[in-house]
Amino acid sequence: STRSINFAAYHTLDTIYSWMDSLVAQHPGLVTKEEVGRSYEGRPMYVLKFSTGSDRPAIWIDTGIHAREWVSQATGVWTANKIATDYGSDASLTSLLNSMDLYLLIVANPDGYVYTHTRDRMWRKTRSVNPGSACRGVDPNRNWDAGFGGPGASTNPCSDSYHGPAAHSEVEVKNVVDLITSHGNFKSFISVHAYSQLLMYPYGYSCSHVPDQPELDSVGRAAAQKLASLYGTSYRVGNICNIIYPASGGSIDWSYDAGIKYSFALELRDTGRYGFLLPASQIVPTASETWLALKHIMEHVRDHPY
Amino acid sequence: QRLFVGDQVIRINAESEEQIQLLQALETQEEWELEFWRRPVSTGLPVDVRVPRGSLEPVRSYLLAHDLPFSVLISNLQELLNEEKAEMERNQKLEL
Repeated sequence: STRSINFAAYHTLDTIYSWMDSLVAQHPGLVTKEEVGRSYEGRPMYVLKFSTGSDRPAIWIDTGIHAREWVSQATGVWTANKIATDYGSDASLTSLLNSMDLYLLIVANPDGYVYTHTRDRMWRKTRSVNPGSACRGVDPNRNWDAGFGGPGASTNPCSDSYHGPAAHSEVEVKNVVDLITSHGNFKSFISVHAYSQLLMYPYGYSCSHVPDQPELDSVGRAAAQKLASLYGTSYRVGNICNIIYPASGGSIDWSYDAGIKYSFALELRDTGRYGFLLPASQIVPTASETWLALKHIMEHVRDHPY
Repeated sequence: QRLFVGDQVIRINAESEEQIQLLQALETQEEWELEFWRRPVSTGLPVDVRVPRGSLEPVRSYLLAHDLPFSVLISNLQELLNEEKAEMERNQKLEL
């Protein structure tokens, strides 16, 4: 059976997971749904894998590691559908998927996402218990083994940027680390957040430039230009530390240090007045413009093997 | 379910390094239970902060006293959340 979904609406975790099955059913030769592990509260974490062959280098995209950034997860849903439906008709995407695999983790923090639907719409972190504290949760984007415990992360379990007791202590992070590590051939790692209109590359844990800074900056600026070509949305481009603030333990710093050169993070749009509460009517415009940036990055990855 | 009745989200555009430091001091002010959606970093970036209803008056006084220019992004957070929830419910019914 298949399920239609309104892309211009926010959805619960169950609806998203159920819709994933439909997408797989509609595109059996292209899309598979794989469980990459379970969350702290035991929810499955599903990644959509777009693949047309075996032993391919791969691109990683995750959306919504911060639970309340709903437009990220919604953009992930739209993007998955876009990839599946455009394969075979969009020549560039088709050539990309004929040479590389694409992994898309739409809900990177399922416990937090469910919590935003049921208890606290403004929840950002995971839901793990912190021994000795009444406060729960770890910021999953301060928990990676990349300058862990350094600047821009809190030691206080009650803080929204609490880094957790140890690097990769959060199972949601560990699941991704294990998949990326065991796969061993990811060439790009892209994390999607909201809402500050930024396109960033490493580092956040240090303000020094990474060796590939000129290339990453150039790719990022071109991607931001493509994004702006649709609705004029303006993005700032740069490394995390200089464009926002030092932030240790971030996912793309870890991926870069793990050898994945094309590591980027996006902060999707606000329309200036909503923050984490971007109206659902903005999902499709946001996803559409974001797609142009993602596509540019992915094409560059395809065309610049290393 | 946690409610945010009367909470506001305020945008502050700091114009100097001194004003950034004043806002950073606010970050450590636990009594007002502020939640920074965008932290004070530099004058080029706006600062967004959710202010619980009970802290609106002292926060506004603080901002005015230090000539920190601000505007209200969201005047009542719960109203926006109610609209979002109603829209989701309407959509779910349509899909079913």
